[in-house]
Amino acid sequence: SKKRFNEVYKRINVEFRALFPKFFGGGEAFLKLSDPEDLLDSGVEIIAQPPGKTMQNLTLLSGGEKAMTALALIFAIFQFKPSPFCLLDEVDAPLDDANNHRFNAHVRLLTENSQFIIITHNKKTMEIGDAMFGVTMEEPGSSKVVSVDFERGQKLIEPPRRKGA
Amino acid sequence: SKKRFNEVYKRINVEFRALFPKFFGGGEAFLKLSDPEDLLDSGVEIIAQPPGKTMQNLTLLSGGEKAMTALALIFAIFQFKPSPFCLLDEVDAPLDDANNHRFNAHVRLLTENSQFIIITHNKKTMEIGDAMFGVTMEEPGSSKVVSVDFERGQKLIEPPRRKGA
Amino acid sequence: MRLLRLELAGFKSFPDKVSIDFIQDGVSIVVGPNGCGKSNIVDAIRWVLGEQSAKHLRGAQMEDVIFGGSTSRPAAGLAQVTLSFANPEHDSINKYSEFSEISVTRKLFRTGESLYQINKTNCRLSDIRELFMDTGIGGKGYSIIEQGKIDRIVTSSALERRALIDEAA
Amino acid sequence: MRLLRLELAGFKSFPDKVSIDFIQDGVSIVVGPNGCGKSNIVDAIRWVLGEQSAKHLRGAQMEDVIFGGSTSRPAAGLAQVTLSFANPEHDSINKYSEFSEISVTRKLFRTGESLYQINKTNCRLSDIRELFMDTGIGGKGYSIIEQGKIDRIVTSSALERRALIDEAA
Ligand SMILES: Nc1ncnc2c1ncn2[C@@H]1O[C@H](COP(=O)(O)OP(=O)(O)OP(=O)(O)O)[C@@H](O)[C@H]1O
Ligand SMILES: Nc1ncnc2c1ncn2[C@@H]1O[C@H](COP(=O)(O)OP(=O)(O)OP(=O)(O)O)[C@@H](O)[C@H]1O
Ligand SMILES: [Mg+2]
Ligand SMILES: [Mg+2]
Repeated sequence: SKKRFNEVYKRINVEFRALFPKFFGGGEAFLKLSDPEDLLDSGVEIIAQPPGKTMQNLTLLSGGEKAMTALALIFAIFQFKPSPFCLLDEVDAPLDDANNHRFNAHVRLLTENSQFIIITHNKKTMEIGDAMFGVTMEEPGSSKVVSVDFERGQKLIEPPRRKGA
Repeated sequence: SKKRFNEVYKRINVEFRALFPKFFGGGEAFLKLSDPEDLLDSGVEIIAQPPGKTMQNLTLLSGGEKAMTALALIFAIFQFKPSPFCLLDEVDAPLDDANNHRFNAHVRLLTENSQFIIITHNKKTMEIGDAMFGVTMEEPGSSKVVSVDFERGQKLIEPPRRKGA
Repeated sequence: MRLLRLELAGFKSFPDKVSIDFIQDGVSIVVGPNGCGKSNIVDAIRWVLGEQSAKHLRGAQMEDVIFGGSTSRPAAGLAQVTLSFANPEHDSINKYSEFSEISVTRKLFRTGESLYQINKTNCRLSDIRELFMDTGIGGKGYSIIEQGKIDRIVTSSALERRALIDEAA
Repeated sequence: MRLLRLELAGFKSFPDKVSIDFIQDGVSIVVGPNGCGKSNIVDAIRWVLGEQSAKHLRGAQMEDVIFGGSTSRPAAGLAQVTLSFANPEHDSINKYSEFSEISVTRKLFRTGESLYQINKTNCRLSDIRELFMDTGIGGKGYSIIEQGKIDRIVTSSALERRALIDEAA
């Protein structure tokens, strides 16, 4: 219903406004309704302004800035209404070390209410894991899953140098 | 002209066929004309089969496999006709350590005929550099470029933890 | 609701039965070389929760999710995925409140026949959708971010973004 | 032809004049935190080589390439980029063979006026295109891969891929 959407939208906006400056070390961001008169069908815009920058078209944001803005919105929704689990496939690929650190720290906070499953190649992200699964194709073309302890996990990612490497 | 396209296409295909198995430690890949009867307008298809896998639709390839297949084709074209420079913006983001290593090794080979400019967050890729430039926004919102020696470069990527990190 | 385990057989690059027991609290990390099958696991979870578009599973037609063979194995005839949840406070909708564990299953035969099950009993896709309504899982949910799609929320249209907020409403 | 130096002023996030002298042989690495301006350098090179689409430069209109200001600086009125090449064997087309260095410049004023130059002399875009014909640079060239676009060659249409081969022909 209209009333319900408006309430949820407002609550998520509060969370997003609070989380963006945490992720960017300043600046501000918020959601805006494309058509506030029409709560039933209005779209939702994102306005984001990293610290020190003027308000610009979102398309001018960098790869890492777009990813952090998107993560801030997803995590804001989770803070309002945690889903049982969150599955993230290499979302840390565009992030620099500082942003990777912020992402990792915030995931740890959200594990109070949701299980996280994170696919990554990044060693710093692996460090926030409580368990680790390795997917291998020891038999080429056929996937298997092994559960690894942390130390072995490091070895798993360095597959034996195949000929031609 | 038709004759010229056909000759170039064949030569690039030879390079691509040779490079793909090097990048994948086996398997095979080649180019195919969509319409061999019409050399003037025919499209060019890619057929790629990583080692151990059956011939499948390219869309089923993984993120890293697609990136390595694309790099194999680009580098094959460079091997046929080196362009004065090659500018790559975070192409190593989807790669695991083994593929990153292969990519780095091949770039070094191609520097014989072309200058390479590589934007990356990956420390292993930085190691193949002969010079390093750091882009900073010490004044928020305004970019500057400093040339750094290798050791300092490492520091540059770890920006001072901003508040909120 | 807590995610317990994922079981797959004959799904994409997984010819043999594979079972992953997720830890109940905290973060599970999935690692492995390029092309080993990590994103196929994400596709398996989206498929069992009701994904209808082959293209969104990176295939041309839905049959592409059935193991297509390798140089050492024949193609499979069936793809099957089961996702099990613990139902600690029995907080699910009435129909399943007496079960402490709920599992959803999806099967696809090469013949084209497909079926859904909840706790091994055949059901319709709408039953599965109903089970996860209001949880943020499945459909346009905000709980699964596929590879390379993290900035879609920022670059998508305002209406698509609204659908995300609607899921939480 | 060897890339010598890139100079930009008032272009995207670069309000002040900045000059990058590339090393003549080998690999130049560019690093820096998210959002600091690395990909803007790629956009500067594609722009000076004749890029006509604002959307391909991640903007809405071409004016978006002019420095739009920051919390501590006013917006600029002009964006200008110059790319210089060494012309060792004087291997360029006849017109420029007596120069040991060739530079191409592009300027855009907020008024909308824009101009191209080769060695500081006004010219047309077609002159710049002619200069780089058959080198793989500019246009549909294979020498610049933008962020997030590496797998486009694999996912694009067969005709787009042909354009890449045509560049090398
Ligand atoms: N139906 C199928 N039968 C057999 N193999 C398949 C099938 N569908 C996909 N594959 C294989 O799965 C592989 C891709 O797996 P996936 O995308 O999960 O890799 P990944 O581990 O995510 O890799 P990356 O780190 O590069 O993202 C491809 O090599 C493809 O050939
Ligand atoms: N005309 C302009 N005026 C001022 N700033 C601009 C202009 N155009 C783009 N920017 C700024 O440039 C920044 C993006 O820079 P860029 O994409 O080069 O970052 P990057 O270094 O590549 O980062 P990443 O590592 O995340 O990819 C944005 O924050 C944007 O606000
Ligand atoms: Mg993947
Ligand atoms: Mg960038």
